[in-house]
Amino acid sequence: ALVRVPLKRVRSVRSQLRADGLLQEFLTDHRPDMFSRRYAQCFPPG
Amino acid sequence: TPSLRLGRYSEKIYNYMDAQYYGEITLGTPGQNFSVIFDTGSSDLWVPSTYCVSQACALHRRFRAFESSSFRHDGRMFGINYGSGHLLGVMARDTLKVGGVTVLNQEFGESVYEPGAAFVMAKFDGVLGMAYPSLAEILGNPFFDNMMTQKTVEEKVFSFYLNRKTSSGNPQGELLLGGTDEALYSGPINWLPVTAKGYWQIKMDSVAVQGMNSFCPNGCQAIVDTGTSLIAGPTNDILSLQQLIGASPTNIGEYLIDCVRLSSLPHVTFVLGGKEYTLTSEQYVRKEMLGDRELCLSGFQAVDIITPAGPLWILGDVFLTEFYSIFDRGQDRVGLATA
Repeated sequence: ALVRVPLKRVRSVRSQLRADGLLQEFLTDHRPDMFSRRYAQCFPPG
Repeated sequence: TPSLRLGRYSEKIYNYMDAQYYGEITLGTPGQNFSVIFDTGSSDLWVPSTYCVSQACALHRRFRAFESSSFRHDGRMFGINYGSGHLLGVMARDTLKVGGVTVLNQEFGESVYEPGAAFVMAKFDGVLGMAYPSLAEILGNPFFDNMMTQKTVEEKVFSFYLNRKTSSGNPQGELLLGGTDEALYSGPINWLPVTAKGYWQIKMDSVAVQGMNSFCPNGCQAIVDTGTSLIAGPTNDILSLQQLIGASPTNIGEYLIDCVRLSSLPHVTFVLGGKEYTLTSEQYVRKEMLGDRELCLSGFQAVDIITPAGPLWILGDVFLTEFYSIFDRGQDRVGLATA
């Protein structure tokens, strides 16, 4: 009766970005909330 | 800052930049495979759609509705805001298989727009939420609610075993639907009643550093969340906690610890239901290699989530790798035992 779902552990996105030297740039330039603010008028009300 | 609006959270609090554990599901007939985060901090299921042209979708498996004979069109739109990304899509229903168990007519979202870079590097395709229905953005029953309704599990319980030590012979992690496995934990289970049925929210008695009752002295609220990797708490408390463990801030908001000092750092104890859950520095510090240099990062993170019951603490993977967690929808309680 017990259903077993194996889970895999992988490096996080943050960890990958850090290893590639891209974390600071990502956090500075790719913040989705910046996108939301700039294009807020494009989204439907609500 | 996530805020409460008309009794609902206006924004999901998590970013999946730190998510580490995922598993496989199958959607449609014949089945199409996807890897998802099994997230007790949200209630929706979504995967990328074949119609999505965002960069993130191009790098992940996408659902092809026209190839599924069991697909049911819904047509309603949905949007989910996460801490570091948002997505838009359309809702659908189809047959879902998880670990060999079939759930019919599962509501889910087909994401058609995943802007920004948040999901581009993610190893997982989507997210499968396992919190209460009140947290769902997508109308309809969450996955485990459907399992209960369709009686595909005997017990209304699921549990998580998350292993931090990848080198051992044990599995890296396991989700058990319908019960627990005594081989994966030791000692008695400490049961904590759910205080608000949205997240898996429980009362925390206090947080102590090296035995000193430093934070949450009169009790506070915490959520048990497999969808975030760190332990989070109110900014003021976490900043003080970082000082107590000797963590220094970086210019991108992370906290570093001198790896040489690890053995001398204090224990941090969470008291839940009168029982102490102590993490040593080796357990609350995350180690990462940066070139040939080892980085030691604090496993604590400041996140302000204000609820009517007070600010929330989040017990994520840093906590859950040490303690086996059981989520009981039948009796609305969370169980913890030593993993």
